[in-house]
Amino acid sequence: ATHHSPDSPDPPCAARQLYINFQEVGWHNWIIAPRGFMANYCQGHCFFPTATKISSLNHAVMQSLMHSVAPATTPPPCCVPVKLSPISVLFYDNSDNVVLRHYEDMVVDECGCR
Amino acid sequence: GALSPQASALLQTLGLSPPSGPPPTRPVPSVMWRLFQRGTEAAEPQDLPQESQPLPCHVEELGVPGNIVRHVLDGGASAPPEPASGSLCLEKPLFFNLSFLDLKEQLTLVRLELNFGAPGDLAPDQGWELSLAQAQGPRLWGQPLHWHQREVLLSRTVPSLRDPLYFDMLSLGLMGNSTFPHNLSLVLEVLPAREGALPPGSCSMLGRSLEASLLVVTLDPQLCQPAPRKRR
Repeated sequence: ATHHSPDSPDPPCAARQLYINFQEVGWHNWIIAPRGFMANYCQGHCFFPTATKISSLNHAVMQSLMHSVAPATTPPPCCVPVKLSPISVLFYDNSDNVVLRHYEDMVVDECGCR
Repeated sequence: GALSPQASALLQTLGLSPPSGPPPTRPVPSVMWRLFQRGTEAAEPQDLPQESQPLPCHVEELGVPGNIVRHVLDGGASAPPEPASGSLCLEKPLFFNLSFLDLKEQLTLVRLELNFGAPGDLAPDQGWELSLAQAQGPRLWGQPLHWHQREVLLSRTVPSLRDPLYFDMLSLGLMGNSTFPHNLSLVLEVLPAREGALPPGSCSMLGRSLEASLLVVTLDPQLCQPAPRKRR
């Protein structure tokens, strides 16, 4: 994963890189392909007015505005995945069958404030 | 070794079970590689126009709904075929272990593939009659095959055994959602379509070169998320 040091006080909400390596979790013997995949994750703040520029719901923009004027009463919106992609995994099962499974929503393509 | 609770929870969420032994050495069938590559390409829908984006939970190449494809080898492949009775050239039991089928999965394709290994000069213009029967009931060990109760499912005449042959088992009404068999026992009979002497030893070679496999496609609705609502 690429960590974003807090050099800028409020890095905006965005997708950060996270690569899951099946070898590192010890699954490389029975997962035939892929060797790993870019899962990514969301990190960053949804402060006003930045939240207006990120693919946010209208409500999230309102909430970020409320947070900016009364932080003690309203928390900022959350930085979450808003667009995801599937992956396919090829592996052996315990009966030596070769299995292909399709998993929806495994890769974060885009983050937004909600 | 022992799995951490986190790994166990993750595997369970993905519907996977940890391997129970050393990795198998069987080669990955080309059809599975092809489906995997198609699935991987289709997973990049961003750069596709909306109307040609792949349907979620659909196996495009096979034209059926599904999100789990399994390639199952004949469990009796290593057993030599028994002496064929009468004018049969080959009488081969086929056995498929389907205990992996989960009730929450819907069967959408069960395709039997018979690959005789393109037996070169085995009477190329011979023509063959194939018959597929379901073996029923327990079989006493040592009892000759033809004593085994069987129900003929289909018969087909093919010009040659050069190319792989495919049989849609679901269309035979053999399996439906409510009748999930834990295994599938079949008997394949092969005999020449025309009289005439076959090269000596060709039938036993046919039995040895036969590779039978099942391609089983199922749909687990729980893994299919509804399409995200458009933002108002």
